[in-house]
Amino acid sequence: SSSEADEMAAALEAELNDFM
Amino acid sequence: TPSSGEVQLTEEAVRRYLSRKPMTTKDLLKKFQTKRTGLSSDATVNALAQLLKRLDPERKLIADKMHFFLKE
Repeated sequence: SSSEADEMAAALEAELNDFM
Repeated sequence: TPSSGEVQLTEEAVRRYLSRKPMTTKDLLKKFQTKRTGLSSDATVNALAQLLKRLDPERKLIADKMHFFLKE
């Protein structure tokens, strides 16, 4: 489900925040 | 090789996708959906974050969205 992908993408970007 | 539909979240797989075209975190997550890898969503996020930090891909803003890619 895309909402799951959205949530995971937000979590992933939070993990990568200094990296982004 | 994984059976049909099953994928493995490996550095090699991520490297292959990013060498092919710039992808957002969401694009990558769609390639490694939890139901296809058998990983939990937390495990998928953590693994993908570690792999991306290790690969240290190029970044590019496309349509105001950050994309990762690897030059050949």
